[in-house]
Amino acid sequence: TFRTRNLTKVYRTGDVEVHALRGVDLDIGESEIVALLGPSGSGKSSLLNIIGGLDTPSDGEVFFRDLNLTTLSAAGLTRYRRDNVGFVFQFYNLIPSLTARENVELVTELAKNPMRPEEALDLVDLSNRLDHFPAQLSGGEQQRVAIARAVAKRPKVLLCDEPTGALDSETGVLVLEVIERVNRELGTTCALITHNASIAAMGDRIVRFFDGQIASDVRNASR
Amino acid sequence: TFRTRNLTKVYRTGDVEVHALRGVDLDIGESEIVALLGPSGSGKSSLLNIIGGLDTPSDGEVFFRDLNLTTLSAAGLTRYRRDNVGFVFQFYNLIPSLTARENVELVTELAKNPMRPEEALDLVDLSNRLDHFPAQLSGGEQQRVAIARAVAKRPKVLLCDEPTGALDSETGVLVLEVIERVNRELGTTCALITHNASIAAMGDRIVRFFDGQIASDVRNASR
Ligand SMILES: Nc1ncnc2c1ncn2[C@@H]1O[C@H](COP(=O)(O)OP(=O)(O)OP(=O)(O)O)[C@@H](O)[C@H]1O
Ligand SMILES: Nc1ncnc2c1ncn2[C@@H]1O[C@H](COP(=O)(O)OP(=O)(O)OP(=O)(O)O)[C@@H](O)[C@H]1O
Ligand SMILES: [Mg+2]
Ligand SMILES: [Mg+2]
Repeated sequence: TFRTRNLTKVYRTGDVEVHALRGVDLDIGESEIVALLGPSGSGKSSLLNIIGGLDTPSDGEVFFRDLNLTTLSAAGLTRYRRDNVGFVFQFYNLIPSLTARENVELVTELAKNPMRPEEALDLVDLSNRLDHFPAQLSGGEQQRVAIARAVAKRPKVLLCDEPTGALDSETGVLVLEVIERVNRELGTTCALITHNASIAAMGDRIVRFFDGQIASDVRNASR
Repeated sequence: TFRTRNLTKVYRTGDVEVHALRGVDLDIGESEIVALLGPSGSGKSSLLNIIGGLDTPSDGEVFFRDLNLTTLSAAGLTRYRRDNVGFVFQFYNLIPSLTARENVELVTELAKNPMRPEEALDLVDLSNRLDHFPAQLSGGEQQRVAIARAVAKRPKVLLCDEPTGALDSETGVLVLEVIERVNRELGTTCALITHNASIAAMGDRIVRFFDGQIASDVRNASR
């Protein structure tokens, strides 16, 4: 599904340069579940944002199937994201003035064959919070709305940045089951940034980042 | 340090009531480290916000030493927080228009005997990010700025909502050492909401929430 070659990302703040990605080559196959691990600041979110079409590299190439993302305009990237990618952000990015249900609806309205918002929120056990606004939800509940929003569009690709970071272990297991089901039933390719060992264990592969590069890429024998 | 009696919190949204805290009795002793655990939505952040003076209960009482927080005005609560409490929020709450250093400075300027901002940020290994704005920091880096900001004021009380949620295990250990040092050197009383087993293990006590009540309160034999 994805192929990156020499993917490089440099952030410039004033005259300081941060080399967030230093030539990353990563292949992700159709319907694979890949766990992305690594220390804080090692480049994981930067990589995910680029393959998700939310940001552009400073150098190198990234392909989604035959589509070279680096050749797309801003409008092209928006179309690519809308038609293919479900994204769970590290900071949830819910719209504060919309309820949980409306936040999911915003995304399903534009999708070709979406779940109903109520269905998606039920998968993450939030049927009793449909009309709450983000400020009226606990941290873990906000994270679950973000997950429901991403899976509701039945995307080809699910990119999750720390999907269980704010969740206790039981609720985290619930979310992992939702992700596994989407992968099994829809063939959704999943890339998940995590510090959670059980997410890492569910993946086909574990890719470790260090200081902007891939330090190791190990196939999970048990899957 | 803290004593709550029948602490109750009901949120009303329209005609729906959420009973977030259902009569909580909790005592926290001077210089104790207490870990607060429990499922998503079980009331942990609600409890922490009330003892931290960020919110008020619907019923019941909460004392900080001899001070009854429920008798304070908004201005009184602000003074209480400023003079006594370092708070690490579940969503970091950094000011987007200020750099890492300035975010910490904002808090140390008002404190009686603070660390220098650079010192606090060095404790959490962010000396090379002093002039970055929150949007230019990774998730874990933002969380670490929030921690530096809370400990820099050398508070009597440190209240942390998921202080290592966005951190890999090594960086998480670094943060735990910062918290332990503040507790050991300053006698700071610490209450930490966490899903992280190593934080729970470092506490004097482990208090478990379930559906707005305390389900168990266990002293940690090893400490
Ligand atoms: N401002 C609010 N208005 C309405 N309901 C609220 C509000 N804040 C929280 N709640 C509800 O109160 C319950 C307890 O919330 P709280 O944030 O204390 O849980 P928590 O234990 O911190 O959860 P998490 O582990 O997910 O952060 C949740 O079910 C939430 O939906
Ligand atoms: N917009 C930006 N401007 C400047 N520097 C940035 C920006 N975004 C990220 N960085 C820097 O790039 C590095 C990599 O950031 P990235 O968010 O990819 O890390 P990460 O692996 O996701 O970390 P975490 O586990 O803490 O979320 C970090 O050191 C960060 O300070
Ligand atoms: Mg990140
Ligand atoms: Mg919470």
